[in-house]
Amino acid sequence: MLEGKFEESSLMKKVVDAIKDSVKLCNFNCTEHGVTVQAVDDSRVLLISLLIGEASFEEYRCDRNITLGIDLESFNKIIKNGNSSDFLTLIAEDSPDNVLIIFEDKKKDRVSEYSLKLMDLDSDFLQIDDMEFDATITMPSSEFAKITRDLKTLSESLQIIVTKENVKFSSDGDFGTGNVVLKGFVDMDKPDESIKIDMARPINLTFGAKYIADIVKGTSLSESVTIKLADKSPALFEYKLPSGFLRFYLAPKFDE
Amino acid sequence: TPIQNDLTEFYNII
Repeated sequence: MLEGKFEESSLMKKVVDAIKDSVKLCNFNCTEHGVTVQAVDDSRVLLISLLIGEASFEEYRCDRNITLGIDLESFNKIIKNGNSSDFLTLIAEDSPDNVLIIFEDKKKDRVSEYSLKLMDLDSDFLQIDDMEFDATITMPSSEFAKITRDLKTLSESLQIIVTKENVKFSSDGDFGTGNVVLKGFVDMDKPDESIKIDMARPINLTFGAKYIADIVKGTSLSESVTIKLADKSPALFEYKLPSGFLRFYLAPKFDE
Repeated sequence: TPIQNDLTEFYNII
């Protein structure tokens, strides 16, 4: 049996918001260590890897591994009904047909209970080995979201170029070009505002702007985002959770 | 125009 209680429903709301536009159906795999999701978008260009660790829950128990096949659009309709500050409890039997979603208001004696029908989902699982990356950038997630939104207005592609001194985000479209250059710096008072660039080898990669626009929907999960890049390889974009992470793996574009 | 790659070109499906 699964019984997981969050101190606030806001974390699950943000997680669903962050992934629902990339994948529609996915299995939530529940183990004694927490909840994991691995799902690929329909075009197989973007992969989501989520870990909500046991410590993200106020109370958590999962005696046996349980798979919850969830339609995220339906789940989102229910999860939106709770207030962000409500306790959120997920309950499922060992071989469940549905999952119970319970919101409890902390001040009033109000308990809202919903049941979501589960689906039997076949899903491809991609084996991602630990990769060596040539460059790692950690920056404020809101800044990365703004750069993505701004440059996406010019072109379908977004180029990320990393040199020893800086990282350049660049787009080249029909009516014009744009780029944003960031240098590494340390903000002692607000560490999350810092920009860290670690580079072993220079990088020049091009990505589909619409996929990066989907990735930045994870912005509300974390103050900072870490971008890991390797030549001619998928990039990793990571938002850390209090215990766990939301990672996006994005295949690059290559010149013919 | 650059061509979009598929993740399965990099990772194995299991």
